[in-house]
Amino acid sequence: FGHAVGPEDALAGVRSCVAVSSCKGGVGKSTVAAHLAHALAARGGRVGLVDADVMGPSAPTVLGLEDARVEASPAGGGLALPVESRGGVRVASLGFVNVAPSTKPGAALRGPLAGRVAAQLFRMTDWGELDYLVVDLPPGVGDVTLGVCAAVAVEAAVVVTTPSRLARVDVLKGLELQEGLGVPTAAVVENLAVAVCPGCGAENRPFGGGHAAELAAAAGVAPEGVFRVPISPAVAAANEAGAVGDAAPEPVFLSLA
Amino acid sequence: FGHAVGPEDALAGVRSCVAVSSCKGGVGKSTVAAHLAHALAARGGRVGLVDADVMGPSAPTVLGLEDARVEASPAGGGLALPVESRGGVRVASLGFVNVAPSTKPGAALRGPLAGRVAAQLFRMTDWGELDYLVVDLPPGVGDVTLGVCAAVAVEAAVVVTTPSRLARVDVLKGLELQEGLGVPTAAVVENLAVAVCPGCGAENRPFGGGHAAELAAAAGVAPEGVFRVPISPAVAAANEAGAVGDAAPEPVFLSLA
Ligand SMILES: Nc1ncnc2c1ncn2[C@@H]1O[C@H](COP(=O)(O)OP(=O)(O)O)[C@@H](O)[C@H]1O
Ligand SMILES: Nc1ncnc2c1ncn2[C@@H]1O[C@H](COP(=O)(O)OP(=O)(O)O)[C@@H](O)[C@H]1O
Ligand SMILES: [Zn+2]
Repeated sequence: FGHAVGPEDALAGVRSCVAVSSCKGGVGKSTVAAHLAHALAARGGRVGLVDADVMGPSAPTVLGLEDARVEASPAGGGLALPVESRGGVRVASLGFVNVAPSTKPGAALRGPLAGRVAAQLFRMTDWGELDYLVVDLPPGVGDVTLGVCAAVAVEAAVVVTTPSRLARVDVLKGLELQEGLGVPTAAVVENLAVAVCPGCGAENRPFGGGHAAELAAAAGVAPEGVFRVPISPAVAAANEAGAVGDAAPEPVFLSLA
Repeated sequence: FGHAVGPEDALAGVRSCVAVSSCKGGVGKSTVAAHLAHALAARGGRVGLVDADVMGPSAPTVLGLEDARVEASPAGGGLALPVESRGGVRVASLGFVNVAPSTKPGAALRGPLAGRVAAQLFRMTDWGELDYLVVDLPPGVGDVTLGVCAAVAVEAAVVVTTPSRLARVDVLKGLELQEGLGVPTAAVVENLAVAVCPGCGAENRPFGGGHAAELAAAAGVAPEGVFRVPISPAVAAANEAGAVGDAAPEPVFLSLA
């Protein structure tokens, strides 16, 4: 791909940027971001993924890239090359930056410093030509989200929730703050909604009834923009094994793409 | 109960303080804190609960106290009375503080301000005599955790995780930071480990194999200090209905208490 010459044009070749967000932790935001990026790549797009969850980067774990390290871009300018996943997605994560074990990334990152570090993941990476740049935001709308919005024009967000009322409260609040930043919602993902028993095939909803339609209405998203991802042993196994992107994408992530 | 006269002795009657923490969001920290507090109360203790997750307070939701509002303590001094749950636990949460709907609690709280607000939940509440004060910390070790440790002597922490490798990375890091604050770990809770099919009784582990023994070893906790909480429809239903503390506690929370 063509090389940028410095931070001011690192993002010049990026056509569109999509954030994956949620004001509630543990709903599956990193999972949706990594699987969505690989579904977009499987459909032929040139895709990047920024793991902006600087306090707890998880892209290296789900992509089986824990040992990867960042290398300098051949074009210089202080830029680094993104790490390429086996599924063909270019990834930037604080997890790839070699820090001494006792001061793991995110240990000391609070407030505005975390926002500046996240912005650097965008500007200091030599992305080249990309159709999509998918951004996995940390939970909440804090300093990192503000730093990201200052670094790049985020066209739209995919908001992830679970069926629980505990998630509903946080996610609806997050929507207000996100709209205040001028980022429209393109899709709503209700994750971990239904579990299918591997023994007898019975379905049950361990985490409650759901509020995806309410969330979509609040975000101005049409019903076709709501995607439901079941509790899937295949998704969990791919995450645990660091094998996201190795097999064909789950159908729901292809339709989300 | 006996009344404090001002912020400097609001905590005078509190015998011991236990934090419930995790560096990974969505593992069930608020669930464990609320159920543990009510198990301690069911055994006859005088118990308080501080919902220090100022960005996303959930105690009012799981306790069915969304409409409760804080009242001033009859003894004055600017202190507020805690809200009493039906299960007999005294609760302080930002969710009880009446703010205009569009500026929900936590919307503007970032960095050191969040730490100061959390500290106020301790000092501005007239706790009276308590055997235990259970604190639900926000995910991570940030400004709020520092604010809490500055406001009260936290004797020990209960660290919550799930079987997933994604949680393992964050929770082990959190342990290092917590030990740096001088807070020992009293117990490890592995939550959402096993799902039992309501149809045929088959067990499966949707979120991976587990690392509770490794976490306990890293935290210096004996094997008896590890508690496993299954994916429990009763726990989820109590959370969703705001009915935590109305029925007898689940056995695992009694043994944790
Ligand atoms: N659809 C799914 N099916 C099964 N497990 C899932 C699914 N989505 C997420 N998980 C698991 O749930 C946990 C939380 O997901 P994660 O992506 O880390 O959430 P977040 O980024 O919102 O904190 C992880 O252990 C992940 O493997
Ligand atoms: N043991 C359990 N069985 C069933 N559902 C649970 C259990 N523990 C937590 N949950 C559900 O999981 C979700 C996350 O729990 P929560 O306590 O909000 O986590 P955290 O405080 O770590 O963000 C909630 O919807 C809650 O009802
Ligand atoms: Zn079954």
